[in-house]
Amino acid sequence: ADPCYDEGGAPRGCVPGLVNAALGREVLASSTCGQPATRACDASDPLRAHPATLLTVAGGSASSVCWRSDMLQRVPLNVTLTVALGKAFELVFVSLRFCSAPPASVALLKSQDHGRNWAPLGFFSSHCALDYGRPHAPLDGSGGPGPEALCFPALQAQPDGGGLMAFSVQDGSPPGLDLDSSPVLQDWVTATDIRILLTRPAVPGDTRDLDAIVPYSYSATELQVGGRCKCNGHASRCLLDAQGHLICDCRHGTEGPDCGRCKPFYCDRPWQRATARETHACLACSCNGHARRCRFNMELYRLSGHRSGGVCLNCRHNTAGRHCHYCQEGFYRDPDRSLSDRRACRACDCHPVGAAGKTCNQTTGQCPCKDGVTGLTCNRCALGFQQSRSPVAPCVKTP
Amino acid sequence: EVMPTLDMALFDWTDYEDLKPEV
Repeated sequence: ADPCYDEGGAPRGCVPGLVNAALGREVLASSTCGQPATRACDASDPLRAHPATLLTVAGGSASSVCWRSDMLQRVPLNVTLTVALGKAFELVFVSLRFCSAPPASVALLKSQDHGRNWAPLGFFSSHCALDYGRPHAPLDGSGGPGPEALCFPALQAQPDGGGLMAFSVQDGSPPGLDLDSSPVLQDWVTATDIRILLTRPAVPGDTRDLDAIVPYSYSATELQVGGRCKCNGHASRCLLDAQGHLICDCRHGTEGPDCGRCKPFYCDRPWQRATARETHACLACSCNGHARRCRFNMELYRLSGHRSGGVCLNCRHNTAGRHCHYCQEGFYRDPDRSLSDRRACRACDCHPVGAAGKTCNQTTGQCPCKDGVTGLTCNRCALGFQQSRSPVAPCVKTP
Repeated sequence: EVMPTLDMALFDWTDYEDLKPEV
């Protein structure tokens, strides 16, 4: 059963399941220990390496080996972890487990354009104003009228010496916003890449003071990016295409990596995201089987009461009109054939001498006859007339 | 009564050469 259609075959909104979008993805760390090798870390020795791949490997939580940065001895002590999700996801949460005391300041960023631009999702710091120029988030987690990156209290060390950064996209998003109906919230949760900025280690003293710093390294494991592959309500799963790119398995006449547009022939109404109440499936143009392409016309769509705006292009089989629903000039509808029949339109075949033109009545097929001429194609003289030798007046009254 | 179809061979195109249909 396809979750995007009900038992009767009618389309309905569908979304991919919640997954860890970072699982198996490459993590780029700005600093990783072991190059050059030290006694504790050697990137070339699998038994003593602490690569960033450990952050997103399956079963990472069970591993006792963590990613570890180089020993940082100079200010600034910034280290970034960046993971490309491969396509747009709608985030639910981001978490990172630290193997040592969690940093005193962490910034969480997202990109929606595969790493070209970055925007903050949230911050964790004991000194929000100092580190990020922001006030501390209200205790109830609420922010302004729209979603915004809030600065939350610093991550706390756990009894085992580690710590957990757990960020929910609801943090920073005002309650009551509905993903279906809020484009602002849809934008807020959408990301193609996640970046975690570790900006201040959990060491005593002022980390802006060079002399106060003791060598320090960040250490973490199990980066999780919980979210749903973004398909705008038009797919229930994502797949790898022939080039290895992650794409939505689009339904409802949609296409694109995120099902973000209508397929070429499915443009009878504008593309819209599916909601719980309305599927907004893209509809095929109504061309009676005589056209393969169509375009959307907003003016016609408005005039139709938001029902149909598709205009068929290149109507074949001698048909014409917005829906290829009538015959081209010089052809008429054969009443014995259905409108979708390839031979629904017959040539007028008006007589070159008896007819006054080449265009017949599109319904009856009657050609316009010269005086005294009769017949569907104007090929006979009427009663009381006889053929003359003049092609201008082919039939004259019988004397 | 059904009249015969127009006989193209009977028409005189002398003065209407430009109107003569291609056969």
